[in-house]
Amino acid sequence: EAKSETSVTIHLSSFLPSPVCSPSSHAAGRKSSLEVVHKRGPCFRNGDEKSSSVSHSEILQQDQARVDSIHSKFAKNSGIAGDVKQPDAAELPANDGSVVGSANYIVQVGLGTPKKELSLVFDTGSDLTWTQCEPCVKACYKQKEPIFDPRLSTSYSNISCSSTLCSSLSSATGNSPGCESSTCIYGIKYGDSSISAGFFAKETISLTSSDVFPGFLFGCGENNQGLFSGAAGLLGLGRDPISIVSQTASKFNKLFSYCLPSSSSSTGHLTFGNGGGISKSVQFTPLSTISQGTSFYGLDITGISVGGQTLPIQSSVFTTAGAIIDSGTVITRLPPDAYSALRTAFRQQMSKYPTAPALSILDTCYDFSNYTTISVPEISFSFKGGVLVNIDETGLLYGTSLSQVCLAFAGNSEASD
Amino acid sequence: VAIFGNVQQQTLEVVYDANGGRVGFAPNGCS
Repeated sequence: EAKSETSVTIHLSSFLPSPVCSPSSHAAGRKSSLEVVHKRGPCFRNGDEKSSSVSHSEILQQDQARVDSIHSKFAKNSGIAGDVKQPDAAELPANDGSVVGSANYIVQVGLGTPKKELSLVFDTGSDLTWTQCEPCVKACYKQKEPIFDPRLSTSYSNISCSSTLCSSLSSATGNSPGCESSTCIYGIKYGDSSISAGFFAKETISLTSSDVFPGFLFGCGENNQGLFSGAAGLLGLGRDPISIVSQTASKFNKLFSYCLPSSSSSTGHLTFGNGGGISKSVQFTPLSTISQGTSFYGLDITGISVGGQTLPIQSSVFTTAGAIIDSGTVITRLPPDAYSALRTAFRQQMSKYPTAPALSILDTCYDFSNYTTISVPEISFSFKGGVLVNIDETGLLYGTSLSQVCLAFAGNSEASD
Repeated sequence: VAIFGNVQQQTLEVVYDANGGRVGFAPNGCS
């Protein structure tokens, strides 16, 4: 891809992912670093055959369920009656603060003694780490590796109901813990109605061979149902005391970084601590705490530019509801006025291309069937503190095929979302 | 809230420094 100051030329042959995995050596070269793969790409051979048939439209619907859940948490906690439909109640109360849905990226960690490798979805938008556990008393879905069996580990122990650790589940899961034979029971339900429930326990977790943490608190799931696509569970990277970020703070000082790969056929990394050195080109913006959602990582967006032109968006548009960064949400959601300005500018600069029907939540789509290269306006975000982030060309468009490629942004339905 | 999603985070180095109260971005984080 050639890049000018205001536009990006994309060779469409590179738009569709390769069926062959091309791993990066980046993770292997860094301390305390795990390889990140996309759960629907060739770098993750999962145990769920159905996952490969999930359509982009379904992925976007799952993504919207996740976003609805995040919004309903903020509406609920701020005392504002949200107009978001709550997920149907099944066996657990809906936890609208923890949402997995479309979370896409997977890392492999070791659990137990002896260590068993497990592929977990990593998610900065939730807190509790859990995995499926034998004997799967009620339900387990198919996963890539053998399901973890605590009976085969010498370092596993359950948490008792009377422990203060048990009551810490409430903030991490949104649900009060249960108690069975004096053993603490967790339950969590996600925005797409996926669930996990089971024993709240301690176990040794091995991030790498030199990063081993005994007594790590996690959920050992005996009832697991949902859209996890072969992953063994979830790695919660939120800000709650129960997240892996907080539980490993003594070593990593609540510092971690990641790079999500440019396609589902390449790999990235998740690195705890400074990994031997944070890039000198990193620009930092202050982390804001949103009172209604203290587990989330808050950001302050200050502006957006398209094709080198700053969009005419009043600052209040961004400050009304604030913003978060989330590794589990696929498509960036913007306040309605900000999205409207972005869409207008993008459409103007893309007017020479034939349009295509909308794709689920994406309403600005094009038919590039007759093109080998296209020129797309560069999109940049400004954050508080003068941080300017140019969105990579892989983050501008999202599509099913060359006949339906869409602007990869969407608007919230309300300015207060 | 607005949400900065994972499609737009691709290839960036995203640094979470919770104790330092900051989030950082750098280009070409995977290469």
